[in-house]
Amino acid sequence: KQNFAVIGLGQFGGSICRTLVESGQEVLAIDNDEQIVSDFMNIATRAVVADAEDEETLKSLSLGNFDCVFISIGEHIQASIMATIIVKELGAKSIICKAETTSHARVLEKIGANKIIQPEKDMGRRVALQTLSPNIVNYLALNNQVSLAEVKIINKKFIGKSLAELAIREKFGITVIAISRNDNVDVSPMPSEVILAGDTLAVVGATEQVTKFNKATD
Amino acid sequence: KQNFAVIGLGQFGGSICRTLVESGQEVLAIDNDEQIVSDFMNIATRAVVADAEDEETLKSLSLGNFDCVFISIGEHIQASIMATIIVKELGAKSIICKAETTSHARVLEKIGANKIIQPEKDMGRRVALQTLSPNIVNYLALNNQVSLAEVKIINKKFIGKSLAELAIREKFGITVIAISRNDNVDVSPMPSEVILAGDTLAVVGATEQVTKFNKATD
Ligand SMILES: Nc1ncnc2c1ncn2[C@@H]1O[C@H](COP(=O)(O)OP(=O)(O)OP(=O)(O)O)[C@@H](O)[C@H]1O
Ligand SMILES: Nc1ncnc2c1ncn2[C@@H]1O[C@H](COP(=O)(O)OP(=O)(O)OP(=O)(O)O)[C@@H](O)[C@H]1O
Repeated sequence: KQNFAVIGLGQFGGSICRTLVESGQEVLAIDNDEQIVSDFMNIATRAVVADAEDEETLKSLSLGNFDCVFISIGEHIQASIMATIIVKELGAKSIICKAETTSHARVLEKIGANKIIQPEKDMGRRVALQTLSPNIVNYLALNNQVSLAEVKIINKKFIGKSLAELAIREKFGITVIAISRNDNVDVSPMPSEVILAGDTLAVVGATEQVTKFNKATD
Repeated sequence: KQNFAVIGLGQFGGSICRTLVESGQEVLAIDNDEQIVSDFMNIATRAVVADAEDEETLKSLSLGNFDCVFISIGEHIQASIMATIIVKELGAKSIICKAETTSHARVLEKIGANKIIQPEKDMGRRVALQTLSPNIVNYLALNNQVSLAEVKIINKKFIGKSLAELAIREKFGITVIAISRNDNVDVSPMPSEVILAGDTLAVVGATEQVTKFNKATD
């Protein structure tokens, strides 16, 4: 059983806190805003009003004994940096920090944050890429060269033909690992399986090949 | 060729703008802060100082002719709402908005935003789940019942055995679709393939089966 602390209960920290609690974890929630702490009294295992820059208070909360401390203060960069230094010196096993900007991230890295997240920057990238390829339902890079994509088939030349007829592996060098139709997923489909309009194909292969296939299904 | 506009060049909007430009798109970048607009002069196709609440200015920028307008103003909720109403009335094809809070999101939905994103809330959830399952490198739900997970193998009882010996499909009902080792990905691996320490297996199957497998590899 691990114990978690979340310092800074804004949109990012609050979501971390709620998700951990929903997953059955024990969470100490900390913020210097009394109203916010009061809101989290019924959510977190324990909710405390404290200033993240106050070494004595953080020490008294035994933050050094925690498996993972999240420091989710973005705009108040000074408080984020001070809290990270204090919690690092107290000896918490893992410190995960929000960074507001790239320079904020560089400072956090220097002072020993184990993991640094820039939520708005990451999501902005994700949203932009998703907007450019609306028929790509899901995408993840398995490593630098191989990717998986879930591609909605809207191009008529794919519809009504079997996987064998489409010869996807021969033409694109990628493997169709599943076909989702309505709410059903057919994993490792037969070559005789016929593609219908609206089908979503999960494919794996070299990233450039997956990209070529995506364009072909537009 | 689509045309995009981004109103609000904070961390989220700035990242959307940069990602679209990197992908070869034409982007009109708008903010009411002169310093920020000046920073984007060398990034966006065009960068303009304007108040998102000023209907005349937004009209003069022909925002109604854009395929997609991103309104990425979070903290200034009033400006976000006004800009959305104006751009909706001007007739832009698609409006994608950032919402700071759930109540902000409800208002945006009512006034016609096509898509609403809460970046910090989504990333907070993601980071919390990732922290709880560190050996799950990647995870995506193919639909409500079927998931894909990339799982790092650290449990000794999996190591040094072939896929056939481990009988993963028989035991867990899931399909191993790829093995990543160092920087190499072996798609549709042979049953004779032996698992080594540090291998990452990409598996597909019913969500509960994938979850059971994840726990078994801890
Ligand atoms: N010195 C501090 N001590 C404790 N809590 C603090 C301190 N400074 C800020 N906070 C709290 O941290 C939370 C997030 O802070 P802030 O608004 O600076 O970051 P943010 O990154 O903009 O938040 P969000 O996650 O909503 O985007 C707020 O609830 C705030 O009250
Ligand atoms: N009325 C307005 N007109 C144009 N731009 C605006 C207006 N109000 C705010 N902005 C700009 O929008 C950007 C983001 O605004 P704001 O800080 O309110 O949102 P945020 O969600 O906190 O940003 P971030 O994406 O960094 O988390 C800022 O660069 C700001 O200058």
